[in-house]
Amino acid sequence: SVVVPTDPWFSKQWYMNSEAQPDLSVLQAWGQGLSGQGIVVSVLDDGIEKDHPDLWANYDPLASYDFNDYDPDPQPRYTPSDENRHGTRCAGEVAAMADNGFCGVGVAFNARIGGVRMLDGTITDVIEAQSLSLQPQHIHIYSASWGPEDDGRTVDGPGILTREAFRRGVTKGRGGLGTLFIWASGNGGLHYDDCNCDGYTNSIHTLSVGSTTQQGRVPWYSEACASTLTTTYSSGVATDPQIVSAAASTGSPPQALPSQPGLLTSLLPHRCDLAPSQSCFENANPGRAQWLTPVIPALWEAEAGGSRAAGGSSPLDPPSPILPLIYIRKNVSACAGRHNSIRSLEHVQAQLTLSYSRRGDLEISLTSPMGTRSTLVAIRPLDVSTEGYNNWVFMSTHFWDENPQGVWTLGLENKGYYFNTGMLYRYTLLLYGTAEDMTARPTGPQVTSSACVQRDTEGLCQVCDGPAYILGRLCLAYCPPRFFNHTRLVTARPGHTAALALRVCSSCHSSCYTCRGGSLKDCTSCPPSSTLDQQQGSCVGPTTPDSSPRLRAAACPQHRCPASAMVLGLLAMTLQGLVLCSMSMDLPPQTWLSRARATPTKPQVRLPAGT
Amino acid sequence: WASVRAPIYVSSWAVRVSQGNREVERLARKFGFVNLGPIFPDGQYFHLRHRGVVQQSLTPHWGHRLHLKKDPKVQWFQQQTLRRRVKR
Repeated sequence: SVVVPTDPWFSKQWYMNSEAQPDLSVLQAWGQGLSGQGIVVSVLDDGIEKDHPDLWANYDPLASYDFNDYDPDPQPRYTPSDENRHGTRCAGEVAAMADNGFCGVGVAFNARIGGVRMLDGTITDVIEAQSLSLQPQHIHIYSASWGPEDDGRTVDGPGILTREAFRRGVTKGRGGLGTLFIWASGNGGLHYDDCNCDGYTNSIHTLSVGSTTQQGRVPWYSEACASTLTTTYSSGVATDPQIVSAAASTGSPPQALPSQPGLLTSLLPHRCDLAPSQSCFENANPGRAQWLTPVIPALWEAEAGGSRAAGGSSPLDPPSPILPLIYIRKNVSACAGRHNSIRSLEHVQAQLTLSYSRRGDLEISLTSPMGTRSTLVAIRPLDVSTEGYNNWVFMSTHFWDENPQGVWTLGLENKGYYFNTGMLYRYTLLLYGTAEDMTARPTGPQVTSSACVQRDTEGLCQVCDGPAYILGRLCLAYCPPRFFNHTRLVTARPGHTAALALRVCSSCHSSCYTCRGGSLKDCTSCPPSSTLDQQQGSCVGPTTPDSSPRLRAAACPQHRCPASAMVLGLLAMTLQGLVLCSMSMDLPPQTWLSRARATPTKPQVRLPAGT
Repeated sequence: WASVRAPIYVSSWAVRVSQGNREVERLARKFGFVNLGPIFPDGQYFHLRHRGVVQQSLTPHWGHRLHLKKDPKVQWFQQQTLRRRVKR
């Protein structure tokens, strides 16, 4: 059954009531009971009104705090101009109550919602770190719609403690599943800002959310951003349909908050123990089934050990002058041939140290071996800084699912004053991805629309209502790599005559990539570092310490251990010597380092495209 | 790197003292800080404020910098600076 709230403004909430195309299938999801139940969200802003008619029932005091001056009542202190209502509006769009006859409704109207008051006072590294570390085992999602100034001339990011807070959240939050940090990408459209100059938005630890109007136009305030992971409906100019702010002290003003629908989207399915790829979002018209899948972005998978990282760094000796247009090409093998090679990219980071006479005139781009060009930062006419970039990390999600092996091209182009000069001191390319062979994925819908119709006490699925295979809590149209499908007979239960035949996905042997059975000799294809012995049906290759299902920190052979290589690399840089490690046999030794992390610890599950 | 604007130092510090709160209390009494408690749940990083230091300054406080640097129990410290953040 479809649930349609009876709130006065729901008809105006076009992004939820199926008016918008593509339709986000919110009503269908509600019909399945997915409304944020069990999820706790904290809005890091200027506090939220806990007695608001839209919020009081969902307010969570454990997810609320005032870090500026430890006020026991962290509600916003409204100024005459109603300035401090930013947080309340955010909270309302997330979890405003349904059917209460007031304003509209939040997409996750059953989620718990709290508000941290931190923007209305002195903000320091400590304040940010504390806000992002509030109750990490109780709060699932932290939502932030703030950041460095979007003035088109700032390059700023999280401090030491805030970065530590991100790292701890990702690795220890939510009982080890990883806290989700959702970040509204910049609002500096008018100033030609680029959110790759915002260290929060382009952090590997945050889910950066862009904006689009109902017609799919880029709103005036939205800024270019290669690191955006997903995009959400938002308000545009006055003539565009606006987002209804479901909770505000003065009625229901149609003001826009760019991150909200995206945040809402991420709230609904809350089976958080699996980490799907971003490709869950690629489907322009997400069907009902998509709501069944967890929407935790793949980068958590990376952090949980399900993905890999490879990378390389190269101090230049001597530093290379930046001519009006230079291209630096490097052949990258991404640990090819090793047991943790990357075959399918997710995030790509380029870390640069350079000086330039007018920073904003330098456009930096990165082109992948498959020819995808991503503008890491475009011209920023207002950025007149002479300080260049110091180890600044630019991120791109544009190479998702591509094979990283081949020639990468870093482009530096002067798009401003002809007499600009600069030096490139160091560049590092970090590749995040998985070992999955994307070309081996079957085409067509991967996750069937059938939902799990029967679960056991642990929430694991017992019966799917369609031709699907059970894998943990999911119903899948096919079993992913590392699993094979088979039918398991379950003895008849009391009161049932016939035994039940369950179609399930079971694990292959850890040495196989794909298999037809669970034994060592049932392999049908192997991971990149080993080869298939057709006779034996088993994978032959270097035995790796990681082949056991436990997580190992260093995947590369010891003498190439990434951490030590990186330290060596840094030493080399300081001593102006050559980098001692090399990433691939066919590379000149000083080019790239190899840094790879663990192979998956648990069976690698990744929801294929179209899920 | 922050952009061209000079940092504005405030009257609080972040310190890392692995021995925990008791040691931080000793440190606070010794140098006149107020212990505002742990920054992270694991209690290794602490937030200190000094009422004798001006709330905002263009220069860091060298005296307390020296104190904290010389104290053997302090593994790391950082005087806090104002961070310019805007709502989106």
